[in-house]
Amino acid sequence: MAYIIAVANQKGGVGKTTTVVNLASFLSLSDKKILVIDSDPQGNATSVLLPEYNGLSFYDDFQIYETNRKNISIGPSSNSLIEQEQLINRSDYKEQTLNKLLNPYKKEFDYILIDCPPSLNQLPINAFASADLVLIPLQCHYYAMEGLGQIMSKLTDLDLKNISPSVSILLTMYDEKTEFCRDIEEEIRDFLSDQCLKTVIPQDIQIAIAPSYSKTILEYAPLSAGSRSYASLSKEIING
Amino acid sequence: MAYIIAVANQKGGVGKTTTVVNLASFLSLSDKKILVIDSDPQGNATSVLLPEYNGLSFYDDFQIYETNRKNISIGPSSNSLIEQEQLINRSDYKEQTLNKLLNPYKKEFDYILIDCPPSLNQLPINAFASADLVLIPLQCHYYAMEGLGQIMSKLTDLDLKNISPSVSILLTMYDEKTEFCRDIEEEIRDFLSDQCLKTVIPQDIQIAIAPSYSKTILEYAPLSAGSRSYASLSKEIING
Ligand SMILES: Nc1ncnc2c1ncn2[C@@H]1O[C@H](COP(=O)(O)OP(=O)(O)OP(=O)(O)O)[C@@H](O)[C@H]1O
Ligand SMILES: Nc1ncnc2c1ncn2[C@@H]1O[C@H](COP(=O)(O)OP(=O)(O)OP(=O)(O)O)[C@@H](O)[C@H]1O
Ligand SMILES: [Mg+2]
Ligand SMILES: [Mg+2]
Repeated sequence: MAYIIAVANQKGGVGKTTTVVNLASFLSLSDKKILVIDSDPQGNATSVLLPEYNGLSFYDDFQIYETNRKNISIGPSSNSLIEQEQLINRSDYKEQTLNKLLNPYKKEFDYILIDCPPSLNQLPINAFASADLVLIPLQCHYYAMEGLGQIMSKLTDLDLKNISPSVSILLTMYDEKTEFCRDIEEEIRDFLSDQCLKTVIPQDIQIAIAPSYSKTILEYAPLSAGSRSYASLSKEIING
Repeated sequence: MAYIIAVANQKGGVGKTTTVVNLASFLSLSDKKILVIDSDPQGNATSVLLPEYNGLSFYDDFQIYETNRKNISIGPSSNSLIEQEQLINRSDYKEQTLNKLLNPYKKEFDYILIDCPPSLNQLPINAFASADLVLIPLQCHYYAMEGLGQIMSKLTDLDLKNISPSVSILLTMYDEKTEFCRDIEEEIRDFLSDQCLKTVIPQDIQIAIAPSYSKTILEYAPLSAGSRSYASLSKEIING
């Protein structure tokens, strides 16, 4: 059965899509079959993994597509996800909608990675209800730290509905030259030591340039600090 | 009558809150009375301008509060904004809800700045319907560029409902040492020359540190490149 990871944080621009795309790329190297679900109406993961795609979203027609990368398939996003989120709010299954749609695929894949939009509305909640693990990318900045409490308390609320994925925190865009970043890392490791992953993703402009060539960091700059950090993340995830 | 600016972009982490807080700070220096409306459930603008606030959102009780900064008042955010967005979807006024709530305040203030969450749902749409200007902070990165088309086409759709604010683009987190950033700036200025503001906000870690002391960039590092760029933005806005 697939191990399902929801990559989520309502704080915007913290590296959710970057983590889904690059983690999928390294996991697929160890001969694991990966399904990426793009639950973000922005469709950034779809634009890198399935460039030129202009069809329906996974929530519309339950279809997945092979990509030109071995072992990686995708359930794509589309603009219709904004309306879909309203429909899910009023459907019978509500937060279990995505989980039901994924059932036919759970035996076929080793990992399912779900990219979430920057909110705590129905699309991320559906991802939490499907997930074994919620991976929270956390930028070492003040506003991002503030938001951590909100997503953690939402996950506590969902526990009452028997939605209880485990939670890991991934420090992203880490700039070790900045005292500010080092202080935040120390604070996180003190408070949430067992949930904070050992791997830290550094600030690396190569990571930001790669998607403009529809490439993962491994394909664009395999020896970069960014690439090596996502390689180590994939090992940490595989080893559980 | 107040000039109303919605600061919006569904792409996350591009500097929306940073722009609202720091533009409000510089506009208030030129003896303009400023009202900030925090339409983001994250409440980042509220945490800097009204630290320790723990009450209802502006959408709940229509209340505004003076801050400890001369000439700046705020209609705060709260977690209830997530539910409020669902209620607005089903209300009679729909996208005109915020505009009606602002009516009692339009004579009292020179500028009203609305911070938006990273989406194209009802909260940002309400801000567009209230605004004279939609200011789109744009990070010079690939995913952010991709998103520009989505918000521009949403604004074109709203034009049919007589919601027609003007639009300006503000380049943020600009790193002139990166060829990647320079290329994106050139592309934007070619395609959207009349909408792209002259002021460019540089990447400046002081901007990211200031909110951890509940300070604006002017208060934290007045001589920094970040501070000077927001000063020039306020002049560009005042001079229209
Ligand atoms: N470690 C890093 N170093 C440098 N740039 C990065 C890094 N990680 C991500 N980026 C860049 O920062 C921007 C934000 O990252 P990304 O879009 O993955 O975040 P997100 O959380 O998915 O955003 P959203 O909330 O809009 O979905 C992107 O332009 C991305 O290329
Ligand atoms: N010019 C800049 N240089 C360096 N850091 C910046 C700059 N502008 C903003 N930041 C920092 O980058 C992060 C993202 O900015 P901010 O939170 O203002 O974006 P946002 O668009 O409001 O995000 P969201 O989509 O989550 O609402 C914050 O931690 C902020 O302090
Ligand atoms: Mg994303
Ligand atoms: Mg914000």
